[in-house]
Amino acid sequence: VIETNKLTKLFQVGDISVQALRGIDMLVEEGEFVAIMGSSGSGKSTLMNLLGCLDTPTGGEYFLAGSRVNGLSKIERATIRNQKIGFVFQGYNLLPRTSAVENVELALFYDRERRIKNMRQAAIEALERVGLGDRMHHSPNQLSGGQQQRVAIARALVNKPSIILADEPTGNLDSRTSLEIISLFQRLNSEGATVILVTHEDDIAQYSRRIVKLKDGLIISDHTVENR
Amino acid sequence: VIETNKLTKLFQVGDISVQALRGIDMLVEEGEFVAIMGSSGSGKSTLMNLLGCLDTPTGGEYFLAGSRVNGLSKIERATIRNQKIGFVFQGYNLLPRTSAVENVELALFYDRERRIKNMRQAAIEALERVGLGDRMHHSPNQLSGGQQQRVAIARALVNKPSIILADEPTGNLDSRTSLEIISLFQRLNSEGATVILVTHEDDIAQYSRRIVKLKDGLIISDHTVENR
Ligand SMILES: Nc1ncnc2c1ncn2[C@@H]1O[C@H](COP(=O)(O)OP(=O)(O)OP(=O)(O)O)[C@@H](O)[C@H]1O
Ligand SMILES: Nc1ncnc2c1ncn2[C@@H]1O[C@H](COP(=O)(O)OP(=O)(O)OP(=O)(O)O)[C@@H](O)[C@H]1O
Ligand SMILES: [Mg+2]
Ligand SMILES: [Mg+2]
Repeated sequence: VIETNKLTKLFQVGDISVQALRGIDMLVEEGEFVAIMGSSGSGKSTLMNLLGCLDTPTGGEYFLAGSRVNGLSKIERATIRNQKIGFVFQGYNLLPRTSAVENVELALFYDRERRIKNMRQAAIEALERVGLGDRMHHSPNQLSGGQQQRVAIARALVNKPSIILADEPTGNLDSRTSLEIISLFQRLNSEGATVILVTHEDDIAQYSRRIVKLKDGLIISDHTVENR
Repeated sequence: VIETNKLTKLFQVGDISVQALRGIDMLVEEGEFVAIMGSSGSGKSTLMNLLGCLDTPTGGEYFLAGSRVNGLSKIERATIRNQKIGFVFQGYNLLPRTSAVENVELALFYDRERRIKNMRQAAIEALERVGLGDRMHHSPNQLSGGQQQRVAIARALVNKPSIILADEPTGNLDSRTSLEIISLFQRLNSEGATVILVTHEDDIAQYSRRIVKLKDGLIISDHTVENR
């Protein structure tokens, strides 16, 4: 369902070029559960942003569910994203003066097909699934770091996406809350969702079925997880 | 050097009250290395903000280096903070359209005593110590999550504070980079700094000498770390 071919991404900072991705060839079948690991600055978020259609590659090709994505317009990419992908941002990207439940509802609002009719109810349930049923009227600055992270997760999942891309979804969560979140991803995966999550914690990566490691913008290893 | 007495903090959200801290009694001697742990929402950041003089308690007392802090004005608290404390925020709090080196320099600029004369040089060295020597002119949105976290760390340390308060300083860092950061904290601790860091990772907490656990706004355990 996800196929990249020599994907590259170059950033320009003044007169310096940063080669964030140097040629990524990646193939993910529908229903897989993949963990992406690698050191800070190795290109994980850059790759996730390309896979999530939030950004366009400098070179190479990207096919999502069989159709070419690189080269699509901003509007076309946004439509695909809203229909197929649930994205958990490393920096959450919550609207600051908006309550948790409204932040989650917005994800349903942007789905042009409006497959889910009762948006408030769906948003409340999404927040309850991540343990925030009693925090729904708090705005981000009235929430702890891990609670903000969980609102971002609820927002990514409320539209029941077929592809879940999560960039460090447990970075600010204690072990027990992290396990609750990973179990939630596992359950959605067993129901058919393709899950790709970036993590720097081996314990979390062990819950996936395949680990892809990045280093300096290249894939250096790609293995199935043993003992599962 | 840090002493709290029945510290409480109440937040008001509409007509709901959130009792974030319910009476914290904590004593930290100069030169200690303490890890604070607890589940998401248990009150860790709230406690750190009180210890860092960024916020005032609803009740109880707080003594820093022998003098009472609760009851001081905003200006008085800011002065103490700039002179004695280096604070690493869970959400980094970097200035968005400002380069990494300028973000770090600002911490020196705000030190009224201007103990460090060559601010640019000190800022460059602080960034090199966290591995960002080649990213100093990038602004936060041109940096990876873990790089932004390291700029926040460099900014907290550049003024050579006697008290380091770090709220989840390795949450977005891979294992190797996390160890580099923790070794940096250990070195500063061996040079006399008091270090209190919030972490949800046991591996990181094992590098401290004492672990304080919070649950629902109360300290539930306070032990020295074995096997060190
Ligand atoms: N400004 C605020 N207004 C209202 N409630 C708040 C505010 N800040 C924090 N809270 C609430 O107080 C509780 C403690 O928050 P705190 O940020 O201290 O948690 P934490 O232990 O740091 O969690 P995490 O590990 O997720 O960062 C949380 O339940 C949170 O919802
Ligand atoms: N908008 C940008 N402009 C310039 N450079 C960028 C930009 N975004 C990322 N970079 C650089 O590209 C490299 C890869 O960044 P990326 O965010 O993908 O790393 P990452 O693997 O997600 O790291 P982390 O684990 O710290 O989140 C980094 O060295 C970073 O400095
Ligand atoms: Mg990243
Ligand atoms: Mg916190």
